[in-house]
Amino acid sequence: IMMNKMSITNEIKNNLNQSFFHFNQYILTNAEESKRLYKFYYDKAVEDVMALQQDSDIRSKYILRDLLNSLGSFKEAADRTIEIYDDRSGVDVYYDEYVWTKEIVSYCNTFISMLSDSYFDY
Amino acid sequence: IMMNKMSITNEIKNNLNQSFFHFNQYILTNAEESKRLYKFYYDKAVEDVMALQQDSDIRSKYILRDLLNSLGSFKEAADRTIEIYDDRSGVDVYYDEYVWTKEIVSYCNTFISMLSDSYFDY
Amino acid sequence: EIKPKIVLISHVYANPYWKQVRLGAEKAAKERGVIVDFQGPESASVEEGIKLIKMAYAARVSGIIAYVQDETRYNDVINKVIEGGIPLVTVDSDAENSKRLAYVGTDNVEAGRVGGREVIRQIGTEGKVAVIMGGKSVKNQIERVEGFKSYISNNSSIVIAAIESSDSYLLEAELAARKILTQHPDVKALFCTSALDGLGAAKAVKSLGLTGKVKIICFDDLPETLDNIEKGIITSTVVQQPYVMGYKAVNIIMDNIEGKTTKGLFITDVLVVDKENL
Amino acid sequence: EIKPKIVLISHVYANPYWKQVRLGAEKAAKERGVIVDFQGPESASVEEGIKLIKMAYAARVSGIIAYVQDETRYNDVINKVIEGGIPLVTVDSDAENSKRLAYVGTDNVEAGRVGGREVIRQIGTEGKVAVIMGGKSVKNQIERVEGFKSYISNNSSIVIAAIESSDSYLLEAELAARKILTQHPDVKALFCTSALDGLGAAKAVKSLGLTGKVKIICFDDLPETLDNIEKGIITSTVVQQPYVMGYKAVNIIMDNIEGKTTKGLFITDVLVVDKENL
Ligand SMILES: O[C@@H]1[C@@H](O)[C@H](O)OC[C@H]1O
Ligand SMILES: O[C@@H]1[C@@H](O)[C@H](O)OC[C@H]1O
Repeated sequence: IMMNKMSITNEIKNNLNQSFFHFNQYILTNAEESKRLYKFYYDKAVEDVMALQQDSDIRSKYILRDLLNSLGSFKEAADRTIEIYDDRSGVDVYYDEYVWTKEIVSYCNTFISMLSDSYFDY
Repeated sequence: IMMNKMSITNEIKNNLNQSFFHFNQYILTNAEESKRLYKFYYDKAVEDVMALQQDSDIRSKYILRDLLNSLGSFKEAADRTIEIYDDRSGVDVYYDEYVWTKEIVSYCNTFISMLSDSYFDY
Repeated sequence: EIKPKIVLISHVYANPYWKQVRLGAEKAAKERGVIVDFQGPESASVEEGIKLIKMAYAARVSGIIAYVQDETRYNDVINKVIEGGIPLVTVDSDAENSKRLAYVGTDNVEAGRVGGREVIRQIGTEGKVAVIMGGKSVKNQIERVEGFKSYISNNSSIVIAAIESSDSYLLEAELAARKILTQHPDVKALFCTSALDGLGAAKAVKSLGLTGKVKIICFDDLPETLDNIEKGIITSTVVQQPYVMGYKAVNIIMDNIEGKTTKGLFITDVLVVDKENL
Repeated sequence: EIKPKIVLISHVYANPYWKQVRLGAEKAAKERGVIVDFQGPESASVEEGIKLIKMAYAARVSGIIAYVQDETRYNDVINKVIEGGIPLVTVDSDAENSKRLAYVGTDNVEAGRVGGREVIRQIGTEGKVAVIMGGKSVKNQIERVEGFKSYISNNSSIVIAAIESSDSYLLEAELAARKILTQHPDVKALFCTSALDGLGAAKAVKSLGLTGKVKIICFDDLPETLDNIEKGIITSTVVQQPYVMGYKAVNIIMDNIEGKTTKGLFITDVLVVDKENL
């Protein structure tokens, strides 16, 4: 069962990184399919977190809460970036939100590592 | 069997960090037991790497070689620091070697993370 | 069910001074039904300190207690947190021009003056001294040195021969002390402005056979510092109240969460300890 | 059995220019019976670049091919590697005062002059231009701008109105271009000194409706760069030979491992490409 949790944790990482990749592609290429895939992979990451929350020790519950909230913050920042970008504003207008989106992704990945480590220690 | 490899990988990390902790203690407190424990945990980390080398895919073999060599570099730098320190030289003489030892520990930990990731991807 | 979480971000995770801040915070947390997540940079890195605040913000924690290394670079992120609706209190070192709700800690400029007074008490009004500070760009270190220089300048002819930084590490403090004592053999005292600086200076003074010849006036009451006072290697120390800082900061956060507007400055006192009143 | 390994450390891991350096290196590696481990910092960070060299050294790899961001900060680690017995060759950007065995790449000062000559060919000897460089502290970028300024100064009355940095990122290059074109609407050309700078400038020029009005002279022949030349958005580009750099660097390393003392400078040529000779 620990094996399963670590597999799901690894999937969260993959899904998040895919989501971010497609968000980035959308901003760089304006390809509508990229916008769709950014959301698709985000939703998958959130589903995986919720699956892990179903059966979790107390320490992992705290990490999962941080991770779920951070995924929410990523979605918020990415959506704001996209909104500004879709309004045809120049890079100077959406740049700060774009950078903040990237930073949140790195925080999510830190929480994912913490989650993975927590499964070892049990 | 993947589970076993990840457990051993996690043990390498623990053993290395213990080895470094005791090396650090020796430098800070001059406690002979700390010198003994630094070597003891180093040897355990090396044994674990060699155990993983016995049954390894090609990609992990490359990482294991980097890790084993880096553990050797850590041991070299730590021994040099201790030698200078044991000669009653001041901190100004052994400081650079001490810092280099710390840096190598962080590189070893990076290789350990790469090893762990490689087991997921298979 | 899991509890709301307050994140406490220290100067350097492993620095032993912060153990007391943590204990005080955890006590208050227990009383108020929350938990404290103690964090800190692995090294005295402004980037890492700011990153931890941002991570806590992105994770939408219930409150943040933050040390401030360099307030010019912390102000924006503190403001972002406050504007995003998360209460933030600074502790031990302040960003008074930010929108932080409150500061709990030492008046660091005044503490530097107290240290200056103590140096004069120990060595008189003439001679050379040197300073070891826990970071050249660190707010509370700069303030302590500022207060010290001001007091020394106004009340003596003491000359400051050197100012070195340890970045708040023990070995680096010893290194700095050895460098000073080698380059300035006529230095009569070392003024050490962060918790491990005094200990590093003590190691250097002792190993160079200068115990009693070079006085050490430092900060805080780590067990090893008190031990070195007992042995006559450290002369005296300016003791702060880290436990109270942690305890109060959590209470301020919780008051704000519960709708009570607790804001402002909460200054904790310092006390000089030497062999006499050990 | 696993093969000896040569580590190739690029400027920025994801920068598409480095794909060609990697392909050339891998071809030579295959011919010589070794493997290449392509690495690079996630961002244009000198600390990260140095760390990767140190990691490769600690791991006792068979050889290191290293890009040099800021040679004053790279010299010591390069010397440590050479003194430790591991062959190291610099590529694309040099540390000529270090103990590196060889440098394979463009003469960047000369390439800057080539760019200056091309700007004059495109806009004449009067008017304002601006520069977008891939990092203000990056060795080969500094050299290109130096050669460019020298040529412009000696052969025209052209004025450089601004020099901005993209840190070698595409969005940042577009941001820099927009900033320049907003602040200096009379700029006649943008000189862009790293592979993604020209593409960022192209996006800005196009989105501001300035295609054909502001000329872009840039570096390298990424597919998107050539495509923009075809469309008339980019005027011309200074094309380097990254594939040859990678190929030659591996061969120099292998020669040294096999006892042949291959050292020194191996300069690769540049060629200006525009719509005519596309
Ligand atoms: O800021 C802290 C300071 O108040 C104390 O004196 O030394 C340790 C530091 O981290
Ligand atoms: O150094 C590289 C440079 O030569 C090229 O022009 O742009 C990308 C850089 O990484």
